[in-house]
Amino acid sequence: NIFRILADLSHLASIVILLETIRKARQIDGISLKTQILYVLVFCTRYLDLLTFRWTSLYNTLMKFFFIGTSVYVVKLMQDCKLTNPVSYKDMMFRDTFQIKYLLGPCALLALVFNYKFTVLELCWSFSIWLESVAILPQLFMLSRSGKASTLTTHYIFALGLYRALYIPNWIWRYYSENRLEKLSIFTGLLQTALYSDFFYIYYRKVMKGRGFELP
Amino acid sequence: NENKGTHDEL
Repeated sequence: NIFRILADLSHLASIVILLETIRKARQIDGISLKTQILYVLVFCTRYLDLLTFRWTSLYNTLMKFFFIGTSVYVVKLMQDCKLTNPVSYKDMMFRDTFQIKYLLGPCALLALVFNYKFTVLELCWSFSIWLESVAILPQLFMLSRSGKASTLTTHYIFALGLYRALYIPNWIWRYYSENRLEKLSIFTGLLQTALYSDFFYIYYRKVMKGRGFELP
Repeated sequence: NENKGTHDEL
């Protein structure tokens, strides 16, 4: 359906914006390495089913490889910055201070409690879906500490947030058309979108009106 | 629900 396609396109767009930002500007100011590492973990645990060869579709499989590949590549590009632009790297590390153990621990616990089956694959899937819902927190924390961000960084966060928000009408659509109700995805999707809501509001008020992102 | 555990979304 249209919402799901738009959501996936928005997710793709967010990654392209991020890669272009890092490659062109050769700096990583305002981008959280911790959030990017969490995404590597999210995609690697979510798409373990690639190893079972029970593929849904070519589209699905290609997208999975793309998300794993690009998330690893982003982390590598950011690590490279240690040598190519040490000032920018140091500045990023100085601001990227969110303690991710407070996300990893609870997500692992939630995965043990809420899952569809008590198998390695399903537990990893559930862990990834919980972790994805909060993976943006180090990035948002960094943003709130510095109080402002480059326009490209805010476009990246917006596209990334929009992707999960668009999955919500997709789930409503699928409930009516296929009688499909995936409670875990829906709950974590709502949680994820809620975490972005404050950002969305400021993005709408400032960036979309061409005023640049600055926190009140 | 029959759809449980069939992860066809990204």
